[in-house]
Amino acid sequence: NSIIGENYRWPHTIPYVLEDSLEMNAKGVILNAFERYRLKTCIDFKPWAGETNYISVFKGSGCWSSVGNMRAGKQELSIGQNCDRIATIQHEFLHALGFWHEQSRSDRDDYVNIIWDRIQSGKEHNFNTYDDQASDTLNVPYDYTSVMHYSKTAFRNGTEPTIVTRIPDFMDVIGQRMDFSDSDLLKLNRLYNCSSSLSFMDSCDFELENVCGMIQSSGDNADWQRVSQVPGGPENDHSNMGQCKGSGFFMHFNSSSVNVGATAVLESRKLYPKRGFQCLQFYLYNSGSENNQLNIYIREYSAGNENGTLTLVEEIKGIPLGSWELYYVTMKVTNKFRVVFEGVKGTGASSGGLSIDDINLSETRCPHHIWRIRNFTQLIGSPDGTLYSPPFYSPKGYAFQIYLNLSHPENAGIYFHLISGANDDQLQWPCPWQQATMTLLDQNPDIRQQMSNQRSITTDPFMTTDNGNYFWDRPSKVGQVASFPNGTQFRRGRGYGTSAFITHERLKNRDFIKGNDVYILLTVEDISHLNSTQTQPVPTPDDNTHVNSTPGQPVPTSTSGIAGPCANFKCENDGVCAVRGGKAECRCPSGEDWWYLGERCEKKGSTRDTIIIAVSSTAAVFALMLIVTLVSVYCTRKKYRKKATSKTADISLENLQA
Amino acid sequence: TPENFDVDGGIDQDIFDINEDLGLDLFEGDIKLNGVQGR
Repeated sequence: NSIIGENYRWPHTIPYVLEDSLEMNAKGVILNAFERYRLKTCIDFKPWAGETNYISVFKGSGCWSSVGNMRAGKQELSIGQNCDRIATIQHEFLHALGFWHEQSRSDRDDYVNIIWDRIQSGKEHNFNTYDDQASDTLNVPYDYTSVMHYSKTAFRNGTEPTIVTRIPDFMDVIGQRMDFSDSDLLKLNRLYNCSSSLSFMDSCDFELENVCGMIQSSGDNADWQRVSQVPGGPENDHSNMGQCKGSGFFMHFNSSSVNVGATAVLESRKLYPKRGFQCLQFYLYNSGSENNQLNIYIREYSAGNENGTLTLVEEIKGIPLGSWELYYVTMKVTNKFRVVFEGVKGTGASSGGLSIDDINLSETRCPHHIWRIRNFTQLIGSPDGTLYSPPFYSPKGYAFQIYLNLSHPENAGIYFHLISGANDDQLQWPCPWQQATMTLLDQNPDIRQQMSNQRSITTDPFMTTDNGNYFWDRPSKVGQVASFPNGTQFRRGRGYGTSAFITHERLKNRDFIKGNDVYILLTVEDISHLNSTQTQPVPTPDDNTHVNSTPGQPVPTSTSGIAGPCANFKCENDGVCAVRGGKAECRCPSGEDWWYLGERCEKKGSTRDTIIIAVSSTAAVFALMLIVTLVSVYCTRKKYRKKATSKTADISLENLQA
Repeated sequence: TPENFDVDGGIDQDIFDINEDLGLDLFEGDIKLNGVQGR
């Protein structure tokens, strides 16, 4: 549901400024939202470098945006208090990119009923529809799952819904604030003519016989087979979990038929990285020996190295038997490469082998930790539904634990706890500016269609509790005694999170629960660098921001104020030094009818001079033409006069003869 | 003091609820219109 008019479009890479007023957590979440745009669309974001139009994200009152590119230079987008949720930010940026709300489409009455007497008085205008002259649905059907759709409770004056979907099943779907829906992406990619995304590389669920262009290696003992079930397990693939007869394929290495140490190698097609860092995500099933192993290599091709260089990235050992397991592998490749999966038969009995399914590769950061929760369904709404994760360490060394509360009748809550850990004596306390991102994974086989539910919190070292302690001080000082399942005691700090992480309704939707397993992905990163002001822009060379100096005013010799090519480059007559293509050059001042020119603005020009030059050159040309004309007339006349006299002479001779 | 600190204060607020509670009267709850766009 987009605004009509090319003038409302942004360039594919949108300049932005994260203003100082933003909360730290909001800054981190905004950058995470940008990563979702880079993965699923062709929209990218870059720090403002002086372009004419840019989006200024600041902490205003509430969460709001304009619709489309206003071409007004600085365009504000407010991420105020409580707006620091990733889908809220995606929603506001979709407005900025030119999208209205879904239920204001011209055809919405075919799909929802608006219950007007349940709307707060004076708010009815928020439910207007707009004809297809004002907005364009881009030939995409009405989307109940859009992140731009009101929820059923929008602007209600009581407890009854203001929006009733004509298909009842969507009543608790409208108003989702998890991620882009498929149709959101279809519309955005249509509106901006997207042909590729920045960070998506490949996704494979092995449903097609071409197995995504993967190739078997010749230097191994066995091949991987594309099958839909294996007697020793798995009974079905991970993509469809046996729900679809005739489909549901995966790749299997039958280790029961080879010797210990035998290998089966499967290589991806050649891939071309852009960002230099990648995350590989896949599911692995072991129905063979518990000593079976999967090695992940990179075959990197550089100039003059046709066969590529094989580099071992990860050895996956101790693969649990009898269930699909999710794995992440971090990579750092800058040249053309293949991902190589090498199954190795381990010692011990082996009736089945190794199976792989639902591979996704993207140039994104992998989560730091995975918390797998088995037999999940029975925990929802149950008194037993209060779970603590195993302990994890952040990259900086902080120990933490996640608390998931499913016992509430409607909502699931999630909280982040610092706990006592081995590094505490070496760490800074209170814990400063560590952003914890907790993601409930939507296990859709294709990463581009995953609508994972994510919340982030950030440790504010200045936050205090009512008893005067620092909230994020070391757990051994402010925490409570707790015990791990094995009886080991430790200290747990207070939890920090939300009781409204996701509704149980939505939790049962999509692929959050698959094979009765749920995955919570965890990342804890240091965002203290976001505490500083975003670097000031240097005017971009292709930009039309002139620095017209008023004569007599002090003008910096370099607009960027940064030492560089302009440092020793002097411009005369108040010219301003600017850097274009790494070289210094002068931007000369100009006025109504005068200007300076020349490499250092050493020459002066004016309209009067130009006119004089033009007139005099015209006069000169005219005079020249006149002279040429006169001369040619004279010569012509002279020539004919000569001819005439010579003819008379000839005639007289003839007469004489005659 | 409660075991856990709830950043949402125990309620699940949508964008429009947050803006309404702040007394904002934006177009369709979260849109800042410019003069031209008057839908």
